Parts: sequence; C-alpha cells; structure tokens
Amino acid sequence: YVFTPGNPKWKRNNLTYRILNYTPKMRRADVNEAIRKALSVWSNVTPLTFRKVEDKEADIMISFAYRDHHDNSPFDGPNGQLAHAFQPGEGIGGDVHLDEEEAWTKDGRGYNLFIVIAHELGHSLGLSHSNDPGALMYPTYSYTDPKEFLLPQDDIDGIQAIYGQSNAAVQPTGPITPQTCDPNLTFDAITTLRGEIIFFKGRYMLRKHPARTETELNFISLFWPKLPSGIQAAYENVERDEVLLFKEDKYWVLRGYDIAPGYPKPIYRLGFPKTVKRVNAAYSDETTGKTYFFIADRYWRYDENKKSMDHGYPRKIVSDFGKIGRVDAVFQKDGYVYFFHGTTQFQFDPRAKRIIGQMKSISWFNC
Amino acid sequence: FPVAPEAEDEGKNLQLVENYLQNFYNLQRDHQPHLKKGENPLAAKLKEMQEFFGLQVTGKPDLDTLEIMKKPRCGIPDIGQ
Repeated sequence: YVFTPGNPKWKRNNLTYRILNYTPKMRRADVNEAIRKALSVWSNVTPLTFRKVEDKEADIMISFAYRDHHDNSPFDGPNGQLAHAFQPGEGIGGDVHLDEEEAWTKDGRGYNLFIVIAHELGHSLGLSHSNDPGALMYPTYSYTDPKEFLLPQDDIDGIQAIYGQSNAAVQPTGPITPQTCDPNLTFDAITTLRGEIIFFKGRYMLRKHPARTETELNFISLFWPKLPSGIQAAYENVERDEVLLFKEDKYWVLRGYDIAPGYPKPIYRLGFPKTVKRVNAAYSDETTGKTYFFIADRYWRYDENKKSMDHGYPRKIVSDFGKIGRVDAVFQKDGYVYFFHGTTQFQFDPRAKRIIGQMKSISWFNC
Repeated sequence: FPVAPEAEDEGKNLQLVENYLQNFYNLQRDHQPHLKKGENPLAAKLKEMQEFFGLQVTGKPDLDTLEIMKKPRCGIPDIGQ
C-alpha cells in the first residue's frame, strides 16, 4: 500500500458524504446502495463513520461528471479513465468524480459502480495506488462480485496505518494476494488447459504457459465472471477440449475458453452418491479415458466414454496411489500425475503405479 | 498510399504510451527525447511503469505493457501528486 504524498488524512473520524447527482444508467436506489456499501468497506476496518447529508457541503462530495468538469482533470469518454478522487482536505478535498460516459452497473456488466467508488474512496481517505495486483487500490479495474467482496489485507494495512484499527472486538482480516514463489503457497485446484497449467487459489488463477518463464496472476472473474472464487477441483478432458470445474456440489464446463451454457449442474449427474458434498481434486487420464475424483481419503473413477462411474468405487487413495494423504489438487502432464497436498507435491507414475518424486508445491514457477 | 496497418499501429501505440506516461507517471509534456543527454525520459518513465505493474522492465512498449495501458483504470496518477 502507498500513502498519498504528504500523508494527508482527515482530522475527524466522523465524516459526511453527499451524492450531488445520479447517473441515469442505474436506479437511484442502486446508486445509493453501491455508495453506502463502498463506504462500509472502509468504515468496517477503521474507526471512521460516514453520514449522508442531503443539501449542505459534505466532506466527500460524490458526483458524475462529463469530460471537462473544471478540475483540471477532464474525463476521456467511455473506458480509459473511469473516475478520480481528491485527497483529504477542505473544499474539493475528498471529493469523488465518476465519468458519466461509462456504463455504470451493479453487476459484472460494464463497470461495477461499487468497486470503482470503493477504490476512489481510498484516495479520498489518503491512500495512493498500490502495486499489489490483488489490492482494491491497484490502479486498473477488475470486477469482483460485490456479494463476495472482501477488502484485501494490503488495503486494510494501509488504511489502518492512517486511521487505526476498527473498534470491533474481532479485527477483520482480508485475502492476501498469492506470491508465486511463496514456499507456503498451496492450491485449491489445478488443471491443464490447452497446453497451459492453471492453478486456482481463492479468487485468483495463476497461469503458466510452457513457453513463458513468468507466471501470470489474474482474477478468475477476469476470464470467467460467472465462475465463483474458491474453485475446489478441475480437470481437462483433452479429447473433448473441455475443462470441468467443481465447487461444492456443482460443476461448470469450459468449452474452449468459454463457460458452456446451462451450467452449473449438480455433481450427482456424474454418478456421485448424495453423501458426497464436494470434490477435492480430479484429473483425467487422456490415454485410458478414465477420470479420477479424489474426495477425503477415497477416490472414484469415471469412464468418459461410457459417461458413468466405474463399479467397485470408491476405493482408498492410499491403496492405489500410496501415502499422498488428502489431495488438494492434481493434474496430469506428459503421462505423469502430480498430486498436491499442502505445500508438498508428489509425482506419480501411473504405469509403474508408484510415487517417483517429491517436490515443493511451487516447483512449476521457476523460483 | 494508405499507411501500412503496422506503421499506423505503431504511431497509435506511441501516442497511447506518451499519454499514459503523461497522465499517470509524470512524464513532462514537453520532453525532448532526442535533445537531452542520458536516457530518454520516455524510456525511463516506461521502466517506472513496468516496475510498478510487475512487468519485465524493458523500457520498451512491448505487448504486455501495451495490454496494461489499454486497461480501464482510475484517473489518479500512480506516482507523485
């Protein structure tokens, strides 16, 4: 996180805000709610409070503006610069301006008003842009479902360094952006996807292309806004050019790079008994057409050609794969299967039916 | 003759880079890339931007850099006031 140069801050904790005008692209109630929720992002983690005023000067004046709006920072029409705000201070200090020519929405279409205002309010309170790609104060727009939004730890640390902690008995914490070379990095799910390897972690995906040394970190929502965060299992059916993604008792199908219509569907369609509530990990053996689902200490085997579970399952993982413990994530590459348990990775040879190697979970990231 | 698309892109990209660095990295609008001794200010600012976004610091407007510059974003500069 970065403070605004000169460390400006409000001298009071009880601040006021006023909404000067509304965009015609959203219902008034939705604009009010987006702003109220954006303010609570910051008041939830500090002693700050925000009171709405209707007609007098407020500390934070929020307005939608068009091109040159006489503050020396003209807007540039659709896309590009979405909004800006001023550091704490009298007059224009703390004010938030939103580019009226943007497609403001309350969901994943266009630009989500809540996300943008929450970011701008960070400036209104004295924060500058953070270079943590997962931070709310990161300069570029990225959509997160407001219902799932949690203020990242980087932003919590920054705002609390200015205003102190919240008065709540339990201090709120936020998600931390995964660092590819963090030895403690574990994964929720891993799959191959058209020659690349996709590692899922919280709301992020780490994307490793065999021909590139660096690993790309993105929000899952950047590519697939309809997918939830916290994907628990994933596997690629190379023959069908599909990737199946699992969370709780539902699964989605990626065809190519797009989510197939009609999903999510219940996992029971695949033949799981109702006692199974979620899938921990999965991989599909391209040569045999068999897919392996790992759940707690057991695994099921699914026949992709017959489209049904094989008989005689579930079986104990340890009896057929050795001492690999619970499986967090698994994928197959070049004939070998890579099981991830916490920060440990096991290389398994399905022909020899034994573990032939043990590595760190981050071994794929050229650390 | 019509400008070859690639040359046209290059011009457009250079304009994008200059605007971006002026808006968000304090590149002086009157910089004279060819008159001053030492590193080209634009390249220096480009490196600053690449470092901020965790890109490979090349000082050149490569594809990854242009991709970031085209992303919708906040109008506040990344460095300075």
